[in-house]
Amino acid sequence: MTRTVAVANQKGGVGKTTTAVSLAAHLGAAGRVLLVDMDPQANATSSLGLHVADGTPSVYEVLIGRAAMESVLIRSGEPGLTVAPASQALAGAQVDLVDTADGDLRLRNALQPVLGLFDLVIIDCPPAVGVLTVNALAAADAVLVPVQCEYLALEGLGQIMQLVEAMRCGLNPRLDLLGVLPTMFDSRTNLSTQVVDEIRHYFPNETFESVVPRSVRLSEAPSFGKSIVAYDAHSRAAEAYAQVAQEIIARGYWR
Amino acid sequence: MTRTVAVANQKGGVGKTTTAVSLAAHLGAAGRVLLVDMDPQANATSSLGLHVADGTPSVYEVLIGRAAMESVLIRSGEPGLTVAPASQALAGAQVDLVDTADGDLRLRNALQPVLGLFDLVIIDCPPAVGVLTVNALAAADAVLVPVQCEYLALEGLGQIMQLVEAMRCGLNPRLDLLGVLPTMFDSRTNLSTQVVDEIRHYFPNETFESVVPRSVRLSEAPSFGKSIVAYDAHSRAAEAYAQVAQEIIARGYWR
Ligand SMILES: Nc1ncnc2c1ncn2[C@@H]1O[C@H](COP(=O)(O)OP(=O)(O)OP(=O)(O)O)[C@@H](O)[C@H]1O
Ligand SMILES: Nc1ncnc2c1ncn2[C@@H]1O[C@H](COP(=O)(O)OP(=O)(O)OP(=O)(O)O)[C@@H](O)[C@H]1O
Ligand SMILES: [Mg+2]
Ligand SMILES: [Mg+2]
Repeated sequence: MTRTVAVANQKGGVGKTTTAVSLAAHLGAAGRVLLVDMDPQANATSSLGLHVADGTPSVYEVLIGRAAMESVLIRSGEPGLTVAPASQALAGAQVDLVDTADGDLRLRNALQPVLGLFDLVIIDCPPAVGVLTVNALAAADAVLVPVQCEYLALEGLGQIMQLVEAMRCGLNPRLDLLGVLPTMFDSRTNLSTQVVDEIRHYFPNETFESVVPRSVRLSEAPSFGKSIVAYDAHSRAAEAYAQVAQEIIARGYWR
Repeated sequence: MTRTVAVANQKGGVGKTTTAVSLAAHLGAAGRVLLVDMDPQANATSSLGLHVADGTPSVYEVLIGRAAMESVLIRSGEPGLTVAPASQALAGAQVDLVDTADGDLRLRNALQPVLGLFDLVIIDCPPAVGVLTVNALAAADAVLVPVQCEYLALEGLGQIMQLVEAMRCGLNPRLDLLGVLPTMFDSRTNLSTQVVDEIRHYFPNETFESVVPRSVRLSEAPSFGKSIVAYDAHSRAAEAYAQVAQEIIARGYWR
């Protein structure tokens, strides 16, 4: 059974998109992966050099019921990786879906018919706890929470965990915590080490072994429309995400 | 006449809170400043060591009309700086305000009675273009847009500018662009320099002279509940924000 993993954290700039794109590219090289961009910023879409022209349906049209998921899928330039792209129209979803009966389940229902085409689905979420993130968590089997090795990001961990707990008690009782992933670790600062220690203290069984280092190669890659795997496969950052991908496979979320 | 400045950018993690808190602290040392936290993460509130206990009214209660702005104000520990604190309840504002007639003007109307108590009001916004950011832009005389020196942040600049333009054509024709502020500049990478060059190219008259360097002191300060001014006034980062504060004064937004 094809699994779905949401990459979520309401704290901004913690590496959600970078993590979703990097893992999707690594795992796509080993099979068929769908990356769903649920962020109106459409950073996952543009990080792979893709762009939705005005008038072309994308995830927004799927959520409001005007297009089927399969009809909006586009191939990325990287092996095994297909994208359900976002556009800025997605910013309107909050208002459109708020008074509907199944507004929180639109993504889960839309993904059903295409799950069989893939070995894994990864969803990139916006930095908020609104209807788009709720849709992603309702559709997911598990959630991966990237946490920047900074104090404010650590502080925000409680909020995303509250949302995960609320989803478990309501829309999605089977939602697992795949893990908390420390990102942008800077070995030169004490702060990074302190934050990782705190994360491991609060989430002893759910923190990834691997830590993603701060690396300018990761922030350069999107400007070339490539994942880190296509841009610089032998970089420390690519190696770190390869290890994370291995941990995901070891935890039974692949195929 | 007391001015109001919103610090906004839908891109996450670009330094909105750090900029709002640092400027409020610098300018508070020279007069009376109100810092309004409009982010459900309440990072500006906690960065100053403040916390809203359950059941205590804060900005959320002001927006839904259950409390007057003056009644929720709290003194920070730093000279001249008062805070209108946020709480997680603010995450519910989107749903509460969406069908009301004046939902977008709640903050502007709530601030009117207290403007005379201050020399400047600074509003920290969440990483989204929803009702909270719209309220902040409707209440503001000008908007300051921090932009991390990274490719994805540069790409997102168009979206916040579209929102500013839309506000000018609708709810707030007097909304100025106070400026675009490059943040987290890392002199060791080419990417930072390229991004600053691009920003100055697109916004020649509206980009701050000063650039805020990447500095671990800025990310340490919130863990002590202090602004950079109180935590390490002689750091490069504090000096950079002092220069930004001077530019704001020179542009006529003080007193
Ligand atoms: N490990 C890393 N080292 C250096 N830079 C990184 C790393 N991970 C991400 N970045 C860069 O940091 C910025 C923030 O990362 P990213 O956009 O992936 O975060 P996000 O959580 O998706 O942000 P948002 O909240 O806006 O969706 C981007 O410019 C990205 O290129
Ligand atoms: N110039 C800087 N150098 C180093 N770290 C910084 C700098 N400015 C901010 N930071 C750190 O980077 C992280 C992101 O900054 P901040 O939280 O201020 O951004 P934000 O735009 O308010 O984020 P959000 O979108 O979640 O509201 C924080 O951990 C902060 O401490
Ligand atoms: Mg993102
Ligand atoms: Mg913030």
